Amino acid sequence: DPTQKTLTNFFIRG
Amino acid sequence: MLELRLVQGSLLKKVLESIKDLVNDANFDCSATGFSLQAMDSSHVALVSLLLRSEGFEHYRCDKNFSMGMNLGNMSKMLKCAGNDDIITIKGDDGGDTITFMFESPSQDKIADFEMKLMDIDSEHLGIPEAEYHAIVRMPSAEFARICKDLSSIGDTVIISVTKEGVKFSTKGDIGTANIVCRQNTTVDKPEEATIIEMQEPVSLTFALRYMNSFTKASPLSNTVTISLSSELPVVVEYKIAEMGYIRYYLAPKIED
Repeated sequence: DPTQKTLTNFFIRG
Repeated sequence: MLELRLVQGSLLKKVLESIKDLVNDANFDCSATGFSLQAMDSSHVALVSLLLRSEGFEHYRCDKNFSMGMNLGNMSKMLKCAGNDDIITIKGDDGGDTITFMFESPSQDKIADFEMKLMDIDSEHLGIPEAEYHAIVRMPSAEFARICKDLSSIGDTVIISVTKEGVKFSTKGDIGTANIVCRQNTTVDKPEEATIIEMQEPVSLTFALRYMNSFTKASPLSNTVTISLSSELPVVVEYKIAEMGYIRYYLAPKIED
């Protein structure tokens, strides 16, 4: 099954 | 100091109902631009971005940029005490530890004020880069809510695929599978009933239905919803708030490792 990614995988912190 | 007066107070009540189940605590940012919020859910899978522009308020005063940390469950409890036709005024101070909500009935014969305790919230702000989306679908918000609700009775995840045939929402679960295809349809009586698909290239992404269902709580804010998709990027589900701004939800996809 595909794995749930988090937004921090795509967007820059800060 | 912040002072804002919203004649259509029901709008703020609807905003709270559309975010309180996703995020427990959040900082509201006050600036000359408007009253805004960016917050992630506790698992960092979904993010909500809200903007209520200053021009949309009958009165808006913000002398200095500052944030107010609020428990959204508590804020919702307070706003539920406002009538749907009430005018809502919010007052707060930079560095203050409370915020005041004032509710005025339309005939001015009942005036209530509620003071809520603020909290310190150590929130993480994410920089959301400008993105070119492969496909943008605009459809009636009630239709999107219906699809998410129906599919979540069958499965836990939804695959959203956009091709030149239309947009397909698919799920599978223990009891079987479901596919719902919506084709572009602009021959409707009212523009808000149209389904419009702008596709640069086909895209297919998998998302948790639990979050999608939570986003559809914003449906009372707008007749239409815009879903922007790009391969390997979080989806953006946007509800425009007439004359005032928007509520945007970002949801990270599920990806095969």
